[in-house]
Amino acid sequence: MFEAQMAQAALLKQIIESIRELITEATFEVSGTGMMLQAMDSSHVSLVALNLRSDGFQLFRADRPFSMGMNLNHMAKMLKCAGKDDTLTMRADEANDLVTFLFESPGNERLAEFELKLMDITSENLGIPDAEYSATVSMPSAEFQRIVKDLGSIGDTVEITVTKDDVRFAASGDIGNATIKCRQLLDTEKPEDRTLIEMVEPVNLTFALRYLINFSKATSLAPSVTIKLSTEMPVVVEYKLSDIGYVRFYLAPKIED
Amino acid sequence: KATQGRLESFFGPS
Repeated sequence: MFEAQMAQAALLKQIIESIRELITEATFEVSGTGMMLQAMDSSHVSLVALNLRSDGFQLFRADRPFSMGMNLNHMAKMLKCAGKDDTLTMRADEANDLVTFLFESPGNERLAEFELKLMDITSENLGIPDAEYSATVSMPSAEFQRIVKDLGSIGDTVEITVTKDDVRFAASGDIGNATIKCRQLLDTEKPEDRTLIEMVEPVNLTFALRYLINFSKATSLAPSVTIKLSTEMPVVVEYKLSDIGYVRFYLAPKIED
Repeated sequence: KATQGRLESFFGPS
């Protein structure tokens, strides 16, 4: 038996909306520690890792580890039916191939029950090493979204360069070139407005912009985003979900032949 | 000319 209750159905809805274009099907692994998901896009270029800790839920019960394979577009269809302030309760047991989503309005006057068919998904999970990165940049998530969208109108790829003074995003295309340079900014009223650059060694990597633009769909989930880079390694783009976990996106770099 | 890397080249099977 699995049962978990979230104060805001809207949170899960936003999470699924932010990842469902990259991965259409995924298996949620449920255990005493929470709900996890790891899935690659069909081209095996990017990966989504979602972690929702059990202590971030209002109620969480998983008698034993349990896998729930879901079509994320179908899941999104159901989650869209939740009211803005509804609570969400998820229920499933191994006896039937269904997960139930219960949406309850704040005054308890409306209770909606949606049952989603579970599916068997064969997927390969990758072991992601817990590596030290050469450079870590934290910046407002809206700023990162603006940068990748702006550069996406110029070129297909972005060259990211981190030095101790700044982080540069550069793109070029048929119409010309663009470079956006962000300096470290620590003296802000709100901590989420900071741009923090931690550099062990300078890095310079090139990535396909369309994936980064896709990752930035998670902008509404967190005020700030953390980008971790090491030479010739996939970049990590992390959105922390307050009090419950994170959604991380990994993207393999372009490699010089 | 740069080619797109695949994740399997960087991360092993779990």
